[in-house]
Amino acid sequence: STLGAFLEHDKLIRVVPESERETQILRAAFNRLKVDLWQPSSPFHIVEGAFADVRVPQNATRSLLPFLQQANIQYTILISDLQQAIENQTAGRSHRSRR
Amino acid sequence: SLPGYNYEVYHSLEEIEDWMHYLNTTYSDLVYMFSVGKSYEGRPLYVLKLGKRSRPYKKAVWIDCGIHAREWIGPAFCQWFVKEALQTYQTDPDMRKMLTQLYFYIMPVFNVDGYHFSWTNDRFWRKTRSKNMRFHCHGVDANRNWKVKWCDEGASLHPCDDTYCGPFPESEPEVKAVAHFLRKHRKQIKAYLSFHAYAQMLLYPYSYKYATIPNFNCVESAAYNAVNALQSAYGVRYRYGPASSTLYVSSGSSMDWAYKNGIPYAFAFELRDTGHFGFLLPEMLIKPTCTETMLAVKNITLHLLKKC
Repeated sequence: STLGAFLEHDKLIRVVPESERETQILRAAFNRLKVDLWQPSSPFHIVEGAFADVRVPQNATRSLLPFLQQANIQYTILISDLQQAIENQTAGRSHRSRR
Repeated sequence: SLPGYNYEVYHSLEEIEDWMHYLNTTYSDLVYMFSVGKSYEGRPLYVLKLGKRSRPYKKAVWIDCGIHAREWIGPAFCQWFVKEALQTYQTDPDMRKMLTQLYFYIMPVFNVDGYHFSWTNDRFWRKTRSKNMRFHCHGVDANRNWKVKWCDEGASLHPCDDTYCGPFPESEPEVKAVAHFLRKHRKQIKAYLSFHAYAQMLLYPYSYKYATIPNFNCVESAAYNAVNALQSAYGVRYRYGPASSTLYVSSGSSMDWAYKNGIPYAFAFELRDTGHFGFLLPEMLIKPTCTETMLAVKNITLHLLKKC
């Protein structure tokens, strides 16, 4: 990919902390793992009841997702393959140029 | 404008700069291109001054896009705004009024180094590309580096964090250059609009504290009418309100700085979407996103021309 960032199987997940306990767990985990937080812009801003979108590199998937499951913190996968999503973002262009 | 220039795709920094040069040459009666300085890596910081030179002194609106590199829909909107202005100036009475009575300073890409890096190295890069002497991380959050409650709540002192406020206020050449320009023209500039993504929000001061701005009624009504105009296009809802309570508390932001420096209407748009695509908003959504946002920006601009 021209973008260089090798994102095969990186995922975007969404978590919505449902208690102060979950909020603290997520802040600590995301601070420690230095994940790429898309929304909000820093772990400091994660608050109960508001969603947090985080890019999880493939190597962290195997640790973070089981960690969330053990902590009984629900999450949804918004984008399961970020590399594919990057290509899809400009897919129209290649389609248009083919035309 | 530029023959064959496609406003429904994302463009690299080089393409956007070529586009600006072309407009500067071709529409010299409505467009004037200048640079407010140089980026950390030495790139020019181009601004387009848009408007009819109808009288010696005119109020102005400042619009910047691309403070955060990965938020590509921002620069796409700045280009869309210029296209719409040039294409509808003759036919749309509102646009004609806007360009006759006002100047628009449009900065399509504020964080040129970061934007270039997001095209060539890391699609999800956010910050500038300045080097930190003590740590092996690059960049400062250009929306935490302004001299307003600098590096207080909602910003980080750690150079590797995405919300790093920098070693000192206006440490980033890009921030320093724009702050200097806005300070110099603050009597002329009546509105500051900054375009970010994603959350579908229209925010106004304060970011750095939970408090009500003195001209709340005028700003609130402008925001209310703007999000309704936006929603009239495709039914997309934008939340609106003070940034601190609508999004989160953050210090050192350009919007708060502009407001503190005397610009009475300061807004930050968080464009589409709310997370389905996030920063990867597909090109097929550029048109609806920019079309609806145009309605909001025109609404705010026409509000400016009336007395509040």
